[in-house]
Amino acid sequence: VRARFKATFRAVSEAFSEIFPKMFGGGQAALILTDPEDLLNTGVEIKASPPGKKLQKLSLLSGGERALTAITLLFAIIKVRPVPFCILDEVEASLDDANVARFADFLRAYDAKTQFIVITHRKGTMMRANRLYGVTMQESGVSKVVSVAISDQVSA
Amino acid sequence: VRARFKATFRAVSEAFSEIFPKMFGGGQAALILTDPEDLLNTGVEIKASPPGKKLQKLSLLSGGERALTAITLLFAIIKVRPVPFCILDEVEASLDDANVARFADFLRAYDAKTQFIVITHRKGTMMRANRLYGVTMQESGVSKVVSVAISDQVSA
Amino acid sequence: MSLTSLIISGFKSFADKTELTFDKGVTGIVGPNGSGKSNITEAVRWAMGEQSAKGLRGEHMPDVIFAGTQLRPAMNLALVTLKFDNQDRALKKDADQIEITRKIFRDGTSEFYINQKSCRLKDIVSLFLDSGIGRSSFSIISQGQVEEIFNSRPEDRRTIIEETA
Amino acid sequence: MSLTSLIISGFKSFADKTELTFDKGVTGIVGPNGSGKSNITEAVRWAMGEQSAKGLRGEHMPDVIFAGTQLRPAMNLALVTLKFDNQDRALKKDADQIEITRKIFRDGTSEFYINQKSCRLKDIVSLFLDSGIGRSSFSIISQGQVEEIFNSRPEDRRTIIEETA
Ligand SMILES: Nc1ncnc2c1ncn2[C@@H]1O[C@H](COP(=O)(O)OP(=O)(O)OP(=O)(O)O)[C@@H](O)[C@H]1O
Ligand SMILES: Nc1ncnc2c1ncn2[C@@H]1O[C@H](COP(=O)(O)OP(=O)(O)OP(=O)(O)O)[C@@H](O)[C@H]1O
Ligand SMILES: [Mg+2]
Ligand SMILES: [Mg+2]
Repeated sequence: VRARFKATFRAVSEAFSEIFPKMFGGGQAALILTDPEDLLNTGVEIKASPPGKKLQKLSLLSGGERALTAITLLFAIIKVRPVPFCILDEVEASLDDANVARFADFLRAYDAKTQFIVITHRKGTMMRANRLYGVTMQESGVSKVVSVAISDQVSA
Repeated sequence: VRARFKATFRAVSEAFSEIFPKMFGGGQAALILTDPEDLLNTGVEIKASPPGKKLQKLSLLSGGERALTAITLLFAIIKVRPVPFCILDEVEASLDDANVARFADFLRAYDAKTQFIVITHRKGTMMRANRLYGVTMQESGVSKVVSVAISDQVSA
Repeated sequence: MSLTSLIISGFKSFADKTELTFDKGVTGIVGPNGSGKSNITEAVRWAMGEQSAKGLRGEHMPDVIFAGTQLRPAMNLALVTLKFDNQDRALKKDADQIEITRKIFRDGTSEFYINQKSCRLKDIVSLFLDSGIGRSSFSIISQGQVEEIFNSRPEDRRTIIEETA
Repeated sequence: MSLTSLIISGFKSFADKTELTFDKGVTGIVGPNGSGKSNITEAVRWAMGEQSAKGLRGEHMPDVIFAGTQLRPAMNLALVTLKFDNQDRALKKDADQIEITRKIFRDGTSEFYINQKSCRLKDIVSLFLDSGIGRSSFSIISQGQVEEIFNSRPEDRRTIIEETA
């Protein structure tokens, strides 16, 4: 059990440190064991410094930096333990346009075997999708779904 | 005390019911006393139905509908008890572009005596501001503020 | 394994039967506030066995049934079907195609089906759990939940690592 | 009464002295993630008497002092000044202009000034409280807090109405 935890932790933390600079366009991050001597009870700390910034407490990060760090950790976990599909409901709401573009590039470049279903109102994400479904309520209170051409939605 | 609570409640609930259709482009909402017979202990319920929708539990509203209803209640409160300035930090993150436009129109049409300071990354809000400050970190980790021309920022 | 389609009928704002088909890569879902996008996310979670009505923004499970509008009456049944391509046997069931259906009636009774054969909720839950896409996996991130991963304390985060193993 | 300017020096990412002047109507503040926008909101809350370091995303109050970068050393002092036009005497002090300054030093000591005269934190807090723009007013909505107004239970919401009276 301890060996397996150690191996999984190493894999997730390596993925986290590798993906972070891709998401942020630089910077560095790591997962740290609070008590490496006690693998059965140790906690896991998250360290993150966005590009050009010194390492600081996670709580001092901005709203967008926190969201993007959480997204990075999610991707590190599914890299180590792939899921067949992943549904993301407006996870990039607090990202600025540059970070949205990097996030969506990362999704688009991901192994096509993993299906991403991304609910979004950000143009940067929409334009990097393979296809779009539009949800509308032409009749009040009743949802209807139609296929949408990406070019139409992005220029809307 | 009971008379004052009753008068304040009436004023806030009237403002809430009046502002809601302006924010949502229709629909209706109300504040309801849970126990009108006991003004000293009664709670306050929030009822809201966006345009074309039947009244339902507040919890079933969408992310954007909840945010806009909360914003509406905030404006009802400051209508009854004006504040000299109001700082809003990314309150419209989950609103779609149509709702952002109504929200920002409402701010712009507000009594100019109340100063609004709005932190935003939404173009709809930016273009309705009277002036913009841009915050940047040209030197890593060090914030700097400059005045920004609205036309430049919106076409960025 | 891959998700091939989702059928929603009578679930929340989806009064009319709606089918979404999914392919490889990135599928975006867009639309105005309140149009029903997160209801789609919840339809998938519900069909996979979500047990908490509060987790679906309701008070009681029948709250997921279409409640009616000024033009349409409430419905008495909510149904969601998920279809999977299972040729790689990632789901521990010996079938190339797997279809999960969950129904709830206004009186609170429920029905569950795997490949059109009646079963219990726990059969659906364990099918996904055994295949690693159950509750604790990161296959569904709901609206407003992306930072949940930080709200856990360091001791709880080790559980995330353990479950990833 | 109106807010005329905000001066920030050594507070969080504002290593260099920065002045923002405010006018009537709507002032927008824009910029990339992490550039310092919410730090501006927190500078105002801190100068008005915010007592909780956690409420400013830190652990201890000296966490608000510029911590340094690879190119610059940490600073030893954070200072924020708020200037108000008080001709309508909305702030209960007999002065046309009111200037509030708060300082904190690396060793944790603090200084407070109203119109350049040394005072205690509680003098600043009560100045705003007596004028209705204190803690319970809705004059500052922080990032991620807009739905807080819903998270209160019906019994607690009556307090919001009472304080509005
Ligand atoms: N049982 C039900 N019957 C009918 N309508 C329902 C039911 N439950 C929820 N709804 C409606 O569904 C709508 C919410 O849908 P949803 O949360 O999917 O919106 P959304 O597209 O995700 O919006 P946003 O962009 O704001 O997040 C609400 O207007 C709500 O009234
Ligand atoms: N004491 C400090 N010294 C130096 N930098 C600090 C200090 N405290 C916080 N910061 C930095 O300030 C930045 C956060 O700023 P802020 O929260 O104002 O960003 P923001 O512009 O609101 O971003 P977002 O759009 O993502 O909300 C972080 O990168 C953080 O490292
Ligand atoms: Mg939603
Ligand atoms: Mg911010």
